[in-house]
Amino acid sequence: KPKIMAVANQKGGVGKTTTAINLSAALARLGKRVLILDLDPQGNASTGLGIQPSSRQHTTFDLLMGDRTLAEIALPTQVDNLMIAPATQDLASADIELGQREGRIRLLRKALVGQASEPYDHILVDCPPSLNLLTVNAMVAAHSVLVPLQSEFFALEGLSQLMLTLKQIRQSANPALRTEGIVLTMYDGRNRLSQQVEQDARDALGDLVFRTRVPRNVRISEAPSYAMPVLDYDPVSKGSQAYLALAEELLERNAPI
Amino acid sequence: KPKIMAVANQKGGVGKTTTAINLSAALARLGKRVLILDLDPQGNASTGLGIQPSSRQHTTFDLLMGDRTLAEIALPTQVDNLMIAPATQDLASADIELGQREGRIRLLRKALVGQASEPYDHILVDCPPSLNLLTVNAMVAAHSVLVPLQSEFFALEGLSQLMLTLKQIRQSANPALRTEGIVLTMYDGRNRLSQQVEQDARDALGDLVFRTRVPRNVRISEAPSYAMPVLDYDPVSKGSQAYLALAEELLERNAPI
Ligand SMILES: Nc1ncnc2c1ncn2[C@@H]1O[C@H](COP(=O)(O)OP(=O)(O)OP(=O)(O)O)[C@@H](O)[C@H]1O
Ligand SMILES: Nc1ncnc2c1ncn2[C@@H]1O[C@H](COP(=O)(O)OP(=O)(O)OP(=O)(O)O)[C@@H](O)[C@H]1O
Ligand SMILES: [Mg+2]
Ligand SMILES: [Mg+2]
Repeated sequence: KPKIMAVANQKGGVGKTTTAINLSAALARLGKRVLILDLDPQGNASTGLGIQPSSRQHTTFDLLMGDRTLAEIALPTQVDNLMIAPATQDLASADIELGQREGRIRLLRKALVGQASEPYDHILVDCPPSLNLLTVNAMVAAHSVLVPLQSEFFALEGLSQLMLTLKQIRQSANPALRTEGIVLTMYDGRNRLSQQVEQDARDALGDLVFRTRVPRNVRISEAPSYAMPVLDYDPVSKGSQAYLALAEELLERNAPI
Repeated sequence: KPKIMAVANQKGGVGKTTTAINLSAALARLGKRVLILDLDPQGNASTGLGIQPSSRQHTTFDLLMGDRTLAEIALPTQVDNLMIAPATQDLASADIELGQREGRIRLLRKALVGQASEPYDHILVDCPPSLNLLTVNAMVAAHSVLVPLQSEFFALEGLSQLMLTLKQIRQSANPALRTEGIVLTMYDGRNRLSQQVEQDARDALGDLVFRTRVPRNVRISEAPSYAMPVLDYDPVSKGSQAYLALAEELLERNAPI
């Protein structure tokens, strides 16, 4: 059975999509069978992996509505062992279309649980920048939540609200939901602010903060314009090294004792 | 009557709050009476201007619900000529609380229009990273929309969707809505990607793109941790100069012929 991990943070632009794409690619490089599930109407994960808008016939919106199965919407990417469930703007209407439906926060869980036969080791869900119905669906379906934390001032402000939301979901719809960890992104060791954010995060959250920090690295921001993860775009860059180290640390943390 | 401008882009982390705070402060420096209206449940504009959570008794949520007037919620900031209507997490429930209410997309417009006596020249509305009920309320209430565009690959992708949404709002709820312009943010002239985004934006949108570009500047990202706009934190920084130039260009564009 696949380990389902939501990549979430309601603060915008903190590196959710970048982490979902590059961590998935790193896990695939380490031999894991991975699926990225794009749950953001912006469809950045789909674009960043080269899925043209014209080939997004069936999307995660159809999966949520129960019209298609995961097997019917999953597409291959240019990365071995990595598939993607693509997204389009249709998802933006989910709030309205699904707003009054019974069990509307469990639609993704229902769609994924039924896929017991699925050949994936990991499913990473890229969430939109908000604590809306889509993100709640991801948290109810997931075994754990990975939180990218930009090493900037505003980023810390939203963290306590996010942890509160996770607690509420744990108490109501998904008691088994774990916090996989907090990943510092766009880290710049020369910048006092980055150091301060790291210090504050480790003081407040201890071991929940991954040892691996993802540095600010221009090769990471260039890679999506070539429709590939940074591991393929520039394998020796600091960005690639960081995401490979993050994948190894993730597997280490989850290794059976 | 105040000119109401929504600062909006559903892509996260592109510099909406940073532009709302610093452009407002620059307009105030040029002698305009300005109000920032924080419409994001994250409350980053309120925090960035030093409004402690404990002093956000009455917020934009109360304004939307019709329980308080603008005059009752506006608070002074440390900047002359600049007031703020603060936000808290309560706003996050607006979608649910207001979801079925008649005229729910005109609530902000109704609350602001009634304030004809208000002493402001400009009202800037800081929007959350989504095209949800809050952002739609801002677009229906506003005379124009200012779009911060991060000089990165994913940022261009969302722009066509945003322009489409503006067109739909213009055709239905707010025929007078103008596009104030597109502001390139976090611009790095040495970075090929930044140059490419600028080229693509100017090719597609022409004069809608402001001449002034806001450079990536560490003083801009440090300023909110001192609860002040970059103009007060480091008046000679490239960030301060850019936002002052942007304010002047904005006034020039709107000067009576
Ligand atoms: N470590 C990094 N170094 C440099 N640039 C980065 C890094 N991580 C992300 N970026 C860039 O920063 C921008 C924001 O990242 P990304 O889009 O992944 O964030 P997000 O949290 O998914 O945003 P949204 O809230 O809109 O979904 C992108 O242009 C991306 O290329
Ligand atoms: N020109 C700049 N130079 C350096 N850092 C910047 C610049 N503009 C914004 N930032 C930083 O980038 C981050 C994102 O900016 P900001 O929070 O203003 O974006 P936003 O669009 O309001 O985000 P959200 O989508 O979450 O509302 C912040 O940490 C901010 O300090
Ligand atoms: Mg994203
Ligand atoms: Mg903001």
